[in-house]
Amino acid sequence: RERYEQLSPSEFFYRNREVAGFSNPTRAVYQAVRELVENALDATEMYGLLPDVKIEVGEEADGRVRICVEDNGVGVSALEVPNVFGRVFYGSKYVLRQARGVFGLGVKMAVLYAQLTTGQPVRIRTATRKSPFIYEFDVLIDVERNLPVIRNLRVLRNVDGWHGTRVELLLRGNWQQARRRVEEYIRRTAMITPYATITFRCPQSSLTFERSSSKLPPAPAVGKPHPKGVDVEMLRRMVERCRRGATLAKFLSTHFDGVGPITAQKFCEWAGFDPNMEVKELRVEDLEELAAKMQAYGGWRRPRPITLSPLGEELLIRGVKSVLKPEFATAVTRPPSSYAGHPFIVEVAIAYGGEVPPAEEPILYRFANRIPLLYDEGVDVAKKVVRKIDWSVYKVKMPAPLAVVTHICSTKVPFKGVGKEAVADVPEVERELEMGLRECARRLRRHLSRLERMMEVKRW
Amino acid sequence: RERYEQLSPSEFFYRNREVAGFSNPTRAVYQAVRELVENALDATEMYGLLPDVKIEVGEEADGRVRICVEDNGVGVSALEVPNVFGRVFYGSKYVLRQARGVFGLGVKMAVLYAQLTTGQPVRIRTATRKSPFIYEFDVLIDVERNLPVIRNLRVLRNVDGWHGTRVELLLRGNWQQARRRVEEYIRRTAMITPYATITFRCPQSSLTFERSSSKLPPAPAVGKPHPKGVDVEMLRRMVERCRRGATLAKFLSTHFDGVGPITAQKFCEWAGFDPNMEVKELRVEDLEELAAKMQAYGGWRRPRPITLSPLGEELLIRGVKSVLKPEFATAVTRPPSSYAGHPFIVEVAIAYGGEVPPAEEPILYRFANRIPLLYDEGVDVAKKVVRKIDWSVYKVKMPAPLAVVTHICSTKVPFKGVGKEAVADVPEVERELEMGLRECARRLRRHLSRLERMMEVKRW
Ligand SMILES: Nc1ncnc2c1ncn2[C@@H]1O[C@H](COP(=O)(O)OP(=O)(O)OP(=O)(O)O)[C@@H](O)[C@H]1O
Ligand SMILES: Nc1ncnc2c1ncn2[C@@H]1O[C@H](COP(=O)(O)OP(=O)(O)OP(=O)(O)O)[C@@H](O)[C@H]1O
Ligand SMILES: [Mg+2]
Ligand SMILES: [Mg+2]
Repeated sequence: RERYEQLSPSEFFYRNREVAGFSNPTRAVYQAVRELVENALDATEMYGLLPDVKIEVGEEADGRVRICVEDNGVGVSALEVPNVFGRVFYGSKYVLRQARGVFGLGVKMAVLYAQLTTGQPVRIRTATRKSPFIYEFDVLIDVERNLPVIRNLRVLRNVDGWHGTRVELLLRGNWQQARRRVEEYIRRTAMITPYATITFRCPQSSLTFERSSSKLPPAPAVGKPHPKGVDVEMLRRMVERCRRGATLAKFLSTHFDGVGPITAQKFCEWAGFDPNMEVKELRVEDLEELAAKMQAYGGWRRPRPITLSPLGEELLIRGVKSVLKPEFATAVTRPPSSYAGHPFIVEVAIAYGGEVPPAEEPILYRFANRIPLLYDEGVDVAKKVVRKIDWSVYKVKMPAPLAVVTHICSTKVPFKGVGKEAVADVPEVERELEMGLRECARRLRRHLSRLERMMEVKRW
Repeated sequence: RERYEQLSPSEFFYRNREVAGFSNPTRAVYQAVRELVENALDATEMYGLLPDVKIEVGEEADGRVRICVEDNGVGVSALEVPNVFGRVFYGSKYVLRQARGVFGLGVKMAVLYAQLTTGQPVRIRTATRKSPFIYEFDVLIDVERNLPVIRNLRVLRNVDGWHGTRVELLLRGNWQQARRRVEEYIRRTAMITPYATITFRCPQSSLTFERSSSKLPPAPAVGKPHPKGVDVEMLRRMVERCRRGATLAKFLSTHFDGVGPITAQKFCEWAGFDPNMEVKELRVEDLEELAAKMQAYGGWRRPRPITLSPLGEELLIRGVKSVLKPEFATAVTRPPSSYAGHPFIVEVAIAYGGEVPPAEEPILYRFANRIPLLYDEGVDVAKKVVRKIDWSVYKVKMPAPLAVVTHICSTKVPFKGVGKEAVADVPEVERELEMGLRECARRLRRHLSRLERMMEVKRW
């Protein structure tokens, strides 16, 4: 008598689109734009290409909003276009490496929102590098089955050797309200991507951020999991895929980041496991014990940051100066740290005076994996840390012209939700943010003391 | 060269378990308990059964935590047990009716967390009403394929005519830290379910809340969607399932809440559609226009609250008095309202003096669909509303012994995330909360004025 139902992933997010940030007609427009822009930047900078990203928003009759984002990235192979744009939980970023994308959901949410407000497909135009053809597809999502539906496939000769992707959506939303947020999002993105040329056009305004640097930060590499982040399911799968005869020590030293034969031996002795045992003989209870001991062992090498790509202090200061135009700016890139086996790096910058507007609290600009976060400041770990600081200790008296910029990059930023707006207060991350912020605050204090002394000298 | 991957829903939540509230070993224990308790209460009160819920937490050797929740509810049919406990996005609450459950994900997250920390299956014991048998299953989740795996199925004779469900998990987590939160969660649940008998046992403590009322609130009924909440995908599916020959007016009056033949006619005239047209002849662009006009039309009847089950002022005051022991308490149940076609009712209570501890800000107890919300107060709409109020206007001077209780019930509570901890600030909900809170505050002011006058009389 009880009626049970199975929902496909697309059906689930169709019904619960607000948990992915599509909570109202204003926020949905903002989210659609950002999902496309984040994909465009990933598709360029992660492949050694200096990004050229064009964003166009048009207002049509009857409240329709046309959103178009084009990039000069790696493009999407024709065979993959349907799933990439039309199947929830499909993507190429499910590996251990810092990227803006992480869920395999973003562009599908934008396609879904357009489809449920206008019924219109997303229009894709794409070519991979050196492809002799450019492909144009219209894609709809069969929501109940989480499958792509292709319309109007066209193949054109790629005479100019173009490569990249152009994504065009037609949706209904509140562009009037969303515009300011979208402009701010683009402005802040440009602040930390000086190697990208970003142009934005809409009926009311137009912004152009020309590339001010041709130096692309080195792309991060894919890494292996760190032993501190294991769980029983992960071990069970890894062991299942091992060949017969593999020893426990060999298993550990081949599957995990920073574990060599010697470390594997030492761990086994500490944990009370025989390093030469056949790893496939471990039973479930042994895997549980192994996981717990791997999490607890203090002798692992720290996660290596080869999977990360921090902005660096120079880039951060330059971005802060160009956008906020302060009288004083400083930045700190903390050494690599980790939580639950995930490496992360925290970067903090402070801007003071000049054109920074005075306020009762410091103005906070938050970034994570190079994405500007504009919503949910109230539950973000960066806000929590900024509130902890007693600024009078650093000679700053409120109201003050003070801005704080935070950037967290990780193979897994602890986002609180799939809408990627706030970062959870993981203790290790909180601690790193505080250390970075206090270091910047000390430098500000030295600067303000110096100013004070200069003022006194003048008076004599 | 680019490697793409498809994740199953269980694989997605295995990798991103923090977005479902399983963000650390303390929070995970709390979340596992609450997912089981919310299912137990739904399985009883929504079927006219006075709930008896037993919660037991045990600490085993090596940091294992055993969580066991048993109810006297409707049970789960043997054929459904595997999917119900072992398949993400499977459930019976995907209908338009107020319930604690909404995502078809909760118990699977708890099963998943146990499985990834200990490798152990969830142990289920269940019998439906009048079932001659009791079924015992051990269920694991094949995470990569989102399929249940059954171990140890046992069938026993149901000699005592028992009905209900017992769910037992073995996981690793921080019970020491989680205990206080779990106790508070149970205490607040008991505050608003006086018709339930809830017992809680753990190594350190034991709580018993005996039923103080045998009057079960009427269960809500399943409703039809309201025209204000339509979208193009919804219309497209409804039209597809219509039989040939159905007119637009007939379509509207049969598929939507509160739309009769006359209202359907009036709407069609206003919207410029022919009420007698064959609804299956609408093309995608017509559906888009129809959806937009249905959202915009001001002549619909308000959503009927048959799908809702508010607590009521009497129950709310009694619960507040028994738990907070104030000197003064009052409650308001606002009239039904709606947002995006979803009916909702806001209820607010204030408790003052007595054993309410004085504080700089009112202590806020938030509830949604009868679930206590303990985390993420910083982004919850109820907190936003409480902060807006200037309490001095109501003769309350901080610090003050003031507590505020809010309850939002809806066919779709606008939760910010699948972990169900904070409610988004939807304007209609925010407005109702403010109206309810100010009404309670005015009553408090009258009470405080009366006290003032009594004090003055005494001085004479
Ligand atoms: N502009 C683009 N150029 C090249 N590839 C793209 C582009 N946009 C999307 N893709 C591909 O499509 C995949 C799916 O994109 P989608 O936005 O849904 O998920 P994601 O970016 O991987 O993660 P997230 O959900 O966090 O955004 C990406 O992983 C990428 O491989
Ligand atoms: N104790 C129980 N007694 C009877 N049925 C249950 C019980 N627990 C779970 N179920 C059934 O299993 C389904 C799935 O439960 P699950 O917690 O995963 O999802 P849900 O409660 O529907 O939604 P949510 O994810 O919001 O909790 C429920 O819809 C219900 O039909
Ligand atoms: Mg993306
Ligand atoms: Mg549930």
